[in-house]
Amino acid sequence: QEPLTSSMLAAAPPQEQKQLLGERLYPLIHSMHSALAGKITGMLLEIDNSELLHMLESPESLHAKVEEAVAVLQAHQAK
Amino acid sequence: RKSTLNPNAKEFNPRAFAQPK
Repeated sequence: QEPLTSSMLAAAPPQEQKQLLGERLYPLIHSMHSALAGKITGMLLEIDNSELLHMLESPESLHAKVEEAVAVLQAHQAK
Repeated sequence: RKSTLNPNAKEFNPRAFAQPK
């Protein structure tokens, strides 16, 4: 699968852009947190597309943001 | 530092993992 680029994204309608990003992010997130992957991906998709593209290219950035999402979810569920 | 991530965000539904009809 070829890398997702900003020009590929720009050619798609806004809602489709998020779906495209989600399709790339989901398998990566699923390998870290299989049970929460759909929820975490949904949370991350609210971030700007340019930042999401950066995360797809930077495993460290993605990993940090996924861990942040898990912490937010756990704090939310503890309420 | 407070996270900007929203725990009430809509869950992502991947096409690739969808059940075939």
